[in-house]
Amino acid sequence: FIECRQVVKEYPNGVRALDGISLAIERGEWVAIMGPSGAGKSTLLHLIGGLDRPTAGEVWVDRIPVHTLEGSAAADYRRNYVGIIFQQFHLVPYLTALENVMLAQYFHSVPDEAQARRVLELVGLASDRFSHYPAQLSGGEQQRVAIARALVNDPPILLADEPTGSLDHEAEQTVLALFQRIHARGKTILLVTHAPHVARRAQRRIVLEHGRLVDVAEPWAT
Amino acid sequence: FIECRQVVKEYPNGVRALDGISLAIERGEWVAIMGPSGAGKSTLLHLIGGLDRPTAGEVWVDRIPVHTLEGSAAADYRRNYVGIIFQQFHLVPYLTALENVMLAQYFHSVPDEAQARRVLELVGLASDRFSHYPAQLSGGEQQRVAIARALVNDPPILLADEPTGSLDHEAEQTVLALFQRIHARGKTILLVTHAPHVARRAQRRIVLEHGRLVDVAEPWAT
Ligand SMILES: Nc1ncnc2c1ncn2[C@@H]1O[C@H](COP(=O)(O)OP(=O)(O)OP(=O)(O)O)[C@@H](O)[C@H]1O
Ligand SMILES: Nc1ncnc2c1ncn2[C@@H]1O[C@H](COP(=O)(O)OP(=O)(O)OP(=O)(O)O)[C@@H](O)[C@H]1O
Ligand SMILES: [Mg+2]
Ligand SMILES: [Mg+2]
Repeated sequence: FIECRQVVKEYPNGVRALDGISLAIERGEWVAIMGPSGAGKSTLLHLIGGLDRPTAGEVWVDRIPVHTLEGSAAADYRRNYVGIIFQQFHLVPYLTALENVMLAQYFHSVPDEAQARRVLELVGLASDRFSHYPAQLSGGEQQRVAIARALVNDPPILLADEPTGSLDHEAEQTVLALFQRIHARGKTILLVTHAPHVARRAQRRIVLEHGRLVDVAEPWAT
Repeated sequence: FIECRQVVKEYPNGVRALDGISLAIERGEWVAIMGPSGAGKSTLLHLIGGLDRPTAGEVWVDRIPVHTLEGSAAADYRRNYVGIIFQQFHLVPYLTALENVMLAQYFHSVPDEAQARRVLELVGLASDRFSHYPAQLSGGEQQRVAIARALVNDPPILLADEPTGSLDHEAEQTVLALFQRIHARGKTILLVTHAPHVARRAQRRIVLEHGRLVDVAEPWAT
């Protein structure tokens, strides 16, 4: 369903963030992507999400050559296939929490305020925070808005980059339970984390180090 | 050394982020500030750092009425007393990692490239990343630049808001060991975290919930 073939990503300044990655992910799998800081985890997620293109190699999703997509073709792919939770959230500063979630709906199909509210409740955001701007939200509240935004269109693939890093224990449990529910409905989840207790929820773990795959454990085995 | 007296912070939209906080921190203490997402931890740090002023109550640091400081008086206080590691890093996007650290030196006294480089090495950033801009750094690399920037002027007080949230295990150990060394030299550390293994390094833990102090454990006891 998701396949990387000899993927290389070299940034303009010569940094080789991914150095020949090959992996295959089944539809409906939940995979944890681990590895040290700077290993290339976020880079890998960006390439699978069609946000950037590899320097070499191929990225295939549902038989679509994602590595060749640009501009509106890439936007269409993302709209139909992926929900992305960014490590730095990337919320729109001049839109409220609710508007940030509804913006994703607008680009996907049609805004639906009731549904946007429902998803924000599901991730545990207090309803009186829905009208706050990102700057008026705590770190953990911003992260929850980013999660809601990625989930609201019910995408077949969830790309989650350290999705609970700013959450306290209780909020983290809420979010992971939510991921477990959508996974049970057939979603494919790629979750970047350096926390073993989060990675444990996945069915399989892959480990990156200096742009290379160093470990693929299947099924989960530590 | 650091004292809050009945501190209240109410944001313009009516959110009462801090609801009457009173606490006293000795010079040279390492205190962990814990509590759920939205509890008011970042807000408390901002008030102690003179980045914002309380709605009511007083913040005293070394007998300076920090709650009354504005503009250049507040900037002078920060320059002389605090190094701040922000939860969202807040690096200057158009300056490199090294320049971001040297900017803090420039505002404090005088730029010193050798020393800036030394601190970046101490936090574990690879030297070939020193010339990268924040957008060209991984999440963990950006966080390390933010840490270096807070430490480079050797401030008497370190205000650290989730300083290792984006770091892998090894980098986290490096940073915490570094904090332990500066603490041994007499620094006062206020560290916001929701990770018990990080809080454990502190001498004392205070817990916030909905803008109030609910627990003060002294000495460390769980
Ligand atoms: N635009 C860029 N230009 C140059 N180098 C980059 C760029 N973006 C990232 N890098 C480098 O590529 C490497 C991989 O970055 P990436 O963000 O994928 O790491 P990561 O595994 O997500 O790390 P972390 O756990 O710290 O978030 C890093 O060492 C980083 O410095
Ligand atoms: N500018 C603002 N205007 C209105 N409300 C705000 C503003 N900034 C923060 N808040 C609210 O104040 C409360 C406390 O925020 P704060 O950032 O201090 O929480 P925190 O304890 O640091 O949380 P986290 O662990 O999620 O970072 C939050 O519920 C937040 O929604
Ligand atoms: Mg990353
Ligand atoms: Mg905070």
